[in-house]
Amino acid sequence: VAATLGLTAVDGPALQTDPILLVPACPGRVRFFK
Amino acid sequence: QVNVQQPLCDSPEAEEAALVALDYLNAQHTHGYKYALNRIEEIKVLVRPDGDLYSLEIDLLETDCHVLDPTPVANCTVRPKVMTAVEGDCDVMLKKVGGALTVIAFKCKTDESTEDLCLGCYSLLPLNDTAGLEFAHASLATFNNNTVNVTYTILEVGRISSQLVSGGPQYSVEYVIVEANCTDDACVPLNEPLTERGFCIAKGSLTAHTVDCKMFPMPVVDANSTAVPDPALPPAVHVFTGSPSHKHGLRHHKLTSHHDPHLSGLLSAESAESDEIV
Repeated sequence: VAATLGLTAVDGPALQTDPILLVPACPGRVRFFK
Repeated sequence: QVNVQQPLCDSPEAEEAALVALDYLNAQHTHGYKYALNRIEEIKVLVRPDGDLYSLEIDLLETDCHVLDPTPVANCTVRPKVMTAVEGDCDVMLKKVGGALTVIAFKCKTDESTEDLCLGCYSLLPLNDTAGLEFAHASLATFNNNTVNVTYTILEVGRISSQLVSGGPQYSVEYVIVEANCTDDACVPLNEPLTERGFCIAKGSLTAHTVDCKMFPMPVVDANSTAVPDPALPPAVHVFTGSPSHKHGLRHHKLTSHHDPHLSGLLSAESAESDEIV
């Protein structure tokens, strides 16, 4: 897709803003109460 | 060198493993109540050629469905904190082979939450509390007086709690009943496949109380009209014959605490957390 659009892959700092990285892996959500 | 993956605790993969673990733990549990999943605390996956190993830590909460109640745990109500929540913390090891997850070991610790207790609230009593058991029998006598041709006896007491009010102690007791053959001396529970069982909640005092019993659906009968025994039916050794089957002072029923048949070392030993004999 990047090649088709003529984009350049960027690594390093750009990855640090990925919102997925802001989600804590564990523990998970509380379903009832703590 | 071990390849360890750490999926998100709320990922479908983690949820699938947690639900397999929950069903297994509830199936192992022969007394007390079913547990519901409250939170996935931790998950690690050890990728191995002979099948991935899942190390899972889950937080469970007690529901109001007795283990003999066939209601799916998804339809059971988790007891609120104010009713003194009972919580289970479990470490579970599962193995995934051919896409299917199987529990291979677990370790559970059961505790009750007392932080939200208040003046006038019900508080849990030991399952062998004399006055509480006396109230349970009084309420069952009331129930038996309103049944025709059948007499029930107590198979297991699930909870006893009391509340101090101005008129004296008020009890709230939950117990499982079973059809029984009664003489003047004692009642012997029937242990046949089609023996009727139910779950009762009684509230009030010795002299003024309400008792509400819900009978469990009968076991499935196959094409040859032979009743299929319910696997949840406890063995005869647990039957109640005038005194509670739990002679210790447990404040509540605990999850089966430990099962690590082949994997000592995979689960850290934290001592025997449960006194209940299963």
